[in-house]
Amino acid sequence: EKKEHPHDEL
Amino acid sequence: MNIFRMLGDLSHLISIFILLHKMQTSKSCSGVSFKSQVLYLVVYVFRYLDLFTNPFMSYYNTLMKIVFIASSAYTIYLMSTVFKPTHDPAIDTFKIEYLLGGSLVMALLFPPKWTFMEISWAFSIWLESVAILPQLFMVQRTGEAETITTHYIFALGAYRALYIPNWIWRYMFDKKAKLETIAVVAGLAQTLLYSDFFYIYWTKVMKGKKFQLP
Repeated sequence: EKKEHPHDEL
Repeated sequence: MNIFRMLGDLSHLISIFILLHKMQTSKSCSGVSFKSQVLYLVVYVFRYLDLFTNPFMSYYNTLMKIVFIASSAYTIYLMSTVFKPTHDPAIDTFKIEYLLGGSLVMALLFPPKWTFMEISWAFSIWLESVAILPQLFMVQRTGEAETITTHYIFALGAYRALYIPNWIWRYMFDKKAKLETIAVVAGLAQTLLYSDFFYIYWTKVMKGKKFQLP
């Protein structure tokens, strides 16, 4: 779960 | 990861290579907007601050972020030192203060969260959507552009344009994906800004003609 780091795109 | 996002990132990488290749082979940065390049560096620095704070996401993610920041800084280094004599500030006159100010206002009004990191992320997304304007303005002023420069602008624009089908894909198939409204709206706006350029690129450059404004 990566809820706290939503910006996974570049 | 899906095919559109991969092609988008690849397109971004290709644009960087085209620009550096153009400058190295012609020993000149004529036709390239220094102001747009500065804006892109600001974009990447503010967006990828999470390189130092966030836990590790993936090698791909980290590597690409470093490549984007480093290549952007290198481009500016080249343009402000080695190739400086070939840059003509007299035709690179777009007022970037408005772009910086507008992006900051948008970021402050609608941040995903009220934290420095999230505001700077939003700022970078808005700024990226308009960062090409000084470059397009320069092309408009001169009325034409070298073919290699148009390839660069096209590849850079295709990067965000390809993110649009990527978002549709993620919305439909990626259950864990959280669509980011700011990125989608800014991405659509950015692609719209490019649309006129895309049209001329498609109808002229792809048919072997010179990029010339009607």
